[in-house]
Amino acid sequence: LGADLTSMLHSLGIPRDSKRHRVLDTFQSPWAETSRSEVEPTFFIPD
Amino acid sequence: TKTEKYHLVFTEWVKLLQRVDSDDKIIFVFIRQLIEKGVLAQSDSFVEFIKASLELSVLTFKESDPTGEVFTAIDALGKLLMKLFVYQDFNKYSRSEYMNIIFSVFLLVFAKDHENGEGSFNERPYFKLLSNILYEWSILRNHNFIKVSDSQTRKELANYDVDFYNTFASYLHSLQPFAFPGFSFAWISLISHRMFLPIVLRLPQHGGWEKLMLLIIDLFKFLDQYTIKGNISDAISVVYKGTIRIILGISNDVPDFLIENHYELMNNLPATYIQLKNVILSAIPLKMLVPSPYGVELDVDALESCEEPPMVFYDPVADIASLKKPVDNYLRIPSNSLLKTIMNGLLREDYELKSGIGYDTLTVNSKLVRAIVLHVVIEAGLENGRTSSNAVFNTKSSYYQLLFDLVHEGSIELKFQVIQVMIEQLRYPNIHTRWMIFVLKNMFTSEGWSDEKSTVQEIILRSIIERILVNKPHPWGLSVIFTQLLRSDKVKLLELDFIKRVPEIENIIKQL
Amino acid sequence: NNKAFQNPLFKNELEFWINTKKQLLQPYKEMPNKMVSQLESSLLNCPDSLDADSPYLYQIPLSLPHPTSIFFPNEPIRFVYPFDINTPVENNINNNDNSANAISDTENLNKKHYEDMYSRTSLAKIYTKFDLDTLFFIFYHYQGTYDQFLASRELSKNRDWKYNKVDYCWYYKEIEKLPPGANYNKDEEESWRYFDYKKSWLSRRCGNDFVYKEEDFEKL
Repeated sequence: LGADLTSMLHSLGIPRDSKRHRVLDTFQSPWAETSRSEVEPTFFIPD
Repeated sequence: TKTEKYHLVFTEWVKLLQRVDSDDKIIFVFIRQLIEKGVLAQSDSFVEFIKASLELSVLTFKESDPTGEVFTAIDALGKLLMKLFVYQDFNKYSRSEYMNIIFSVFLLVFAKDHENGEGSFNERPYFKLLSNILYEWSILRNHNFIKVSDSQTRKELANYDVDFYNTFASYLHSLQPFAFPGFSFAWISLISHRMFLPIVLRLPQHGGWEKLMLLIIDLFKFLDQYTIKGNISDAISVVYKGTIRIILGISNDVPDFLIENHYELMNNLPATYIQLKNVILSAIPLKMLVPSPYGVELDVDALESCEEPPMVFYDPVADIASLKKPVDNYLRIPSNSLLKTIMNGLLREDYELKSGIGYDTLTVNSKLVRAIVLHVVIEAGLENGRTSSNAVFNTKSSYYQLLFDLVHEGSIELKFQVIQVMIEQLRYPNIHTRWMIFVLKNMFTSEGWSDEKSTVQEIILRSIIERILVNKPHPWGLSVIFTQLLRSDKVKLLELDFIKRVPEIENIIKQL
Repeated sequence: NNKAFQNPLFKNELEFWINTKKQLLQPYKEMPNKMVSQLESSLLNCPDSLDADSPYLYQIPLSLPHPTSIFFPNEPIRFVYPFDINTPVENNINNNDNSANAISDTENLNKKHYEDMYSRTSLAKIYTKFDLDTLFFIFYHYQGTYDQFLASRELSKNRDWKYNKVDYCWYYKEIEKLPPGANYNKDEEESWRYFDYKKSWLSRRCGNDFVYKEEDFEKL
């Protein structure tokens, strides 16, 4: 029967109603349990 | 020994990086000296140096206090490899060869440690090094390599970008869980790495899609192999959880990848993974607004989006092989002999063991069935665009006829396989979904089944219900057809024998 | 006897790599004990988000290192902002009625909240609460870091400051609405401010001779 994915979507930061935004660029790890800290995404600093 | 000398040089590098910024002039001088003083002059010495450095870094990790800095040497190695990538002259060999040498050395040192480690193998330093390489490259490539001052080098690096990711992906493919189970969780973390996955998904002209599909299929095959009914290990459950989370991320960010590759994904997805199947097939293009599938006034035929054919990255025609001619000929002019040829071609030479819901073996080539059904659907969609919907939304059309005949003439197993694959085509609003709703509804109410009407209806309904019963999401087209069947006056679901025979199902239908 | 196995560079390792190819061609139907324990060991050692984070290499220290409590960690903290604490934007969406929350956030409601891939990270959310002073401090003293990036993002996208790449100063355009009256030809007046990081560490008004030249400013 699968599982209720609400909490998984929530932990991914995927909203249901408000505007969609990218999640893979700040993806911490495939599992919520190993995603307890945020990771540094790509960023650009002009010279 | 030579190895000890390499260790000394590498240790100097590690220490240097702890004292100065990595863009400091001293760093450049150190690297130039590495080359000029012969440490890296020949490819042999280069290989030996990298090997020694990697082995030392891994050893340092294993011996470090786990509460302190364990990755100092690994971090330094990653930085060194990328500095060399940028600063070298590349007269003797190309950047591509350089990368292959590095990854090959990595692979061999890694393989020996994994197989021979006798319990001391730890995936983390290897993961860290690959993660660092991804990090270094993503910094370098930012804003089209604008930080690289030399314009010639900048051009070369920009040209190499797609190759970089495809090379990385190729080596990841070698590191897959079947080959190195001790690296499985690190591997899954790498294919979904924030500096790999979203970039590969968006490379120009889908340049990374083929290799990415290879990796995802590696994962699916691994899951398929070890998803044993009634006995799924905790480790495999965790792998599954990570997989569905990654696919959800892709569905959110780049749904087109799942949409255009759904065929290959379905070919390799374990048969009992219904929710994951739904997640993949529920993907909707980014800017599309989708009307509620439950709306009483929903008219699928009136939707503009339902005129559009979905993109397909991998043409199933390639998989139809020897049956392409009979199928295409049948679509031109249906005939019994062509049908017989096609049906014979769908039989396997030997049993395939396949863990399904209610079955454990297949005698029918399910992949070939999928290829043919999708091919017919694609052709129907094209015909709709070329001529008119009357040519295609017509139970007398050869497109409908072929699918009908396969279900009519086929064994129960073939009926089931064909219908399963047809129901996979119920996705977001598009011409394939719309046509498939037409086909399935007509098949459900058709009087042309002779004494098999009930069987066909049961299989159609079973295939729909097993996808609808699981937790969300559900593909739009699937919800549409089920809603229409529930509401239809023509179809009185509760009066069907096979529904009445199973009280649990009868109750569900009653409630819905 | 294959030549590859004679190569002294690889011969020790090659056989281990070759052996793994067997499993790719013909995977075990049931996991043998060795494989089970390897898989479990992999699960146990599973890399976490800290492992996947950017390598922590040398960073130029602040010019005046300040003592911190021994209880403060040396590594930067990357915690996860609790999702159930809404940002003012999310409060705005959820509280369309005149509830207490909406009223207390009036100050924040007037602030911009630029949306991009960084918006939902804890750090970016925290930076929306920083004073200008703090943002400038981070900008000038943590050069080349993600922190500097976030500070300039906050200054540029949410606070409307512009960065001058010639004098390395941040500038702000103030628009003052003039009261309707006979003495003025216009209904608003523009004046510019800049942040003086070199001397006074204050924001100062630009002189009347200041001319805004677009090409001098960084397009962020």
